[in-house]
Amino acid sequence: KVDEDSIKKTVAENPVVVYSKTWCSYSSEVKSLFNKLGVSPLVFELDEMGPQGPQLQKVLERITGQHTVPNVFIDDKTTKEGIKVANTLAAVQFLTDADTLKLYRKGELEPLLSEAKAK
Amino acid sequence: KVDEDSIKKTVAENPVVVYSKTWCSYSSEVKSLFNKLGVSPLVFELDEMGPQGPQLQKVLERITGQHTVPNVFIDDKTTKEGIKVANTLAAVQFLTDADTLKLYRKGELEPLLSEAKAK
Ligand SMILES: N[C@@H](CCC(=O)N[C@@H](CS)C(=O)NCC(=O)O)C(=O)O
Ligand SMILES: N[C@@H](CCC(=O)N[C@@H](CS)C(=O)NCC(=O)O)C(=O)O
Ligand code: FES
Repeated sequence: KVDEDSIKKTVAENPVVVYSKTWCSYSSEVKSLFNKLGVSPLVFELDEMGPQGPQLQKVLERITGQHTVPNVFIDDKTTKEGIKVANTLAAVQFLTDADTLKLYRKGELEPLLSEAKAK
Repeated sequence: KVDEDSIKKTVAENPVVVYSKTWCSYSSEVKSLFNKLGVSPLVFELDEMGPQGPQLQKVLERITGQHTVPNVFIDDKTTKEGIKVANTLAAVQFLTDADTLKLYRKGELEPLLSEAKAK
């Protein structure tokens, strides 16, 4: 079943989720960026899911306002929102800056951010 | 008619030719790079040509060994070959380095290159 609830559930249960297309270089760049940082995102290849692919893309557009790939969700407990949507390759590059992600993985980012409430 | 001769003729008659797809970011990057450098390439959007698009892609694969987009031809009189094929975005970024292209447009690149026969 492809609807908003199923996507929200997937995103809530996995720290990093990438909606991608196998032949798209921007999508590959995002996937390899995560791999380089030692993160194994949950990846959905929209072009390999049959009719569910375009359906999923429509629901993603409703949730994030974006119909393009890569469409990335990063669970960021550091912010109240819980789930941060990185809509573009550039945003992912920013969010997954090696230092930030390493700190986050080690649980050191959160204390830093709460100390610097100003963030 | 889409065959090797028609592509070779197009490429011979136009200094810069880009085979692209409208929704592909890599293709858009190549097109905007040329625009930034004041070059108006001849652009073929393979996804807007009906059945000729995939046919053209097959012939391009035969000529350049590459089935992907962007597929770029830059007429480079500075080399014996005449037509330089820049198969990737990175190659285009290298070839269209602002200085190189400006020199070329002003006719100053060729003398420089022939002086430096070593190139
Ligand atoms: N700026 C966006 C660009 C995303 C984008 O344009 N994606 C293209 C593929 S590279 C796409 O999904 N195109 C389909 C469409 O535009 O309908 C990013 O950095 O992710
Ligand atoms: N490294 C190449 C990548 C080209 C590429 O993979 N293009 C993709 C679209 S971004 C493509 O044509 N994919 C179709 C396919 O792989 O069949 C470049 O820089 O141009
Ligand atoms: S389809 Fe070319 S970069 Fe995405």
